[in-house]
Amino acid sequence: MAKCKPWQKCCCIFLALICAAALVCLCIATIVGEGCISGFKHAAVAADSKLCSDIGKEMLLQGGSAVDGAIAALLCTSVVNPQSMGIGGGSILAIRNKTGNVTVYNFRETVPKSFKTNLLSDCPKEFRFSTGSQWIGVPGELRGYEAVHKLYGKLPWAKLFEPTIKLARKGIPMPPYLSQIMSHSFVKMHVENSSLCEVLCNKNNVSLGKEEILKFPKLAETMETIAKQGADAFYNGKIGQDLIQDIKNAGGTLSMEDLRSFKVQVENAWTVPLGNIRMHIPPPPSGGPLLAFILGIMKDYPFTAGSPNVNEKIQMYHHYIEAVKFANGQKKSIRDPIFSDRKSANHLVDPSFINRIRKMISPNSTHENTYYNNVEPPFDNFG
Amino acid sequence: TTHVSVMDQNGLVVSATSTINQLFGGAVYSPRTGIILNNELADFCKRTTTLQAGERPPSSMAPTILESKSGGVLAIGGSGGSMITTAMALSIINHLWLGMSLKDAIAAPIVFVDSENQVNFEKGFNENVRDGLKAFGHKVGNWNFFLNVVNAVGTENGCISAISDNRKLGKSAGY
Repeated sequence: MAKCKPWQKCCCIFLALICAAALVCLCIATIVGEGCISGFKHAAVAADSKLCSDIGKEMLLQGGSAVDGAIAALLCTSVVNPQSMGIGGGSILAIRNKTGNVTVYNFRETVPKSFKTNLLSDCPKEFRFSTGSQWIGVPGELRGYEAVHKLYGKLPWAKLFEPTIKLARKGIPMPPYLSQIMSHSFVKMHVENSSLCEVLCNKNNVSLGKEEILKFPKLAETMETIAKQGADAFYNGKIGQDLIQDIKNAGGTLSMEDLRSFKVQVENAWTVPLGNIRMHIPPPPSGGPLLAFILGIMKDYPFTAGSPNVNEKIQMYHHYIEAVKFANGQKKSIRDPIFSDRKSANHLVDPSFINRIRKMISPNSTHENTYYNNVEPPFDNFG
Repeated sequence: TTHVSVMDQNGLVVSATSTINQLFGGAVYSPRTGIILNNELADFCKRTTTLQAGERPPSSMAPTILESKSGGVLAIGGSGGSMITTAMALSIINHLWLGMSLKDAIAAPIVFVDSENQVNFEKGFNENVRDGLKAFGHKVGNWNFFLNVVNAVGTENGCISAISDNRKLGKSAGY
């Protein structure tokens, strides 16, 4: 057999390497999703942590719907990021069904039947947390999950709770983001000087640090009951009674009647055209109309896709900042339409109003706050 | 606050924003149930009229779904209190009109216009652009808490792109 020349050997090695690289790419593509190297082929979840995105994905892989995935991921988030959300809170969901209709389920908290007289005089006069039981709204989270699960759920209700019950009971190493947040001295004090310390402090009453284990054994029990008995255990049963008792002990005013009468608000999304795009937003009192107002102003300015130069960027951000200044002046229009003028925010998506405001934006200068109707603005908050 | 975007293989899309309002709500823990309670009524601050039972406070939360004529869908939402609107608006502008990938659109540093109309630049924001904006007369604030987070799932080139914001150390999942 004739011997190969050195250059032929090099070519063979080079070809072999290309084949191997192609094979690796193919394997990755198959694992991640056929043909989608930088994304997924079938379904996906984007939550605030890998753990909760994975739990949502697991539900989808078991034949669950996007709603099952979302509920499971949210329940998980209540343990991984308890500073952000939980079953003591509320949500807004936009759901697009297979025919393209978008419905909004608003189960954000509501004002209880009885609340502290002159509550608003307790509002902070400077930028700080509002702590205490007087600020508690009627939690809507579980009624909302129940409503959307009845319509769109494919997996059994209890199944959605299983992974989170395990996490809450066994515990997890302090999640990196929570650990980062709790390392700030003012957050440490906030936790250590409140009833939160019962679950977020170690046995020395010091807030949990990086290497420690975060556990919610009582929450695991509560979730187990709700998984077995449904949301009624919270709104009509023992869990609700216990919760109300604790709130009363902390000086709050919530009652069983508040829990029993909580209703999920279901309505069509507002649909707003943005050129070739249709944007479906939640109606007031959500921030949807303000978002639509800003994008409505921006859509008719020219954009340089790709890599705009510095001057083009300055111009774009200037228009954007001006649009937001006008949006700040419109924040007062966002109110619960059931309890105020039903149309108080309609102008924010009205093209003639948007065009009028766009004409008020100067190309290279800005104005005093009164120009934007931004008088006595509310404090910002950081969620 | 947190946001979850989900797309399943049958075309159902969910954009969900959930909250207990401020950090750990009102810092009230229920020992009998293990539940941390919200402080949502604080969102009524600056209201001049009386609250009414059953009323919901105004919110920045805006779980949104966008669809293109060609059938593309994007479920997007954010957290970070007052910064939600800005974080979402700029992510949408970057993605839809500046042609950035969803990942880059969300990762790009933002400019936040606070309630006093001062502009605040996130770390990494282009300095030349910042100088240009200052020259237009915008007052610069000293906002320290860039807790803006956007999570989104969208169709991109026949695949599903799912992005969890790295600002909160998030990671998406799918198959």
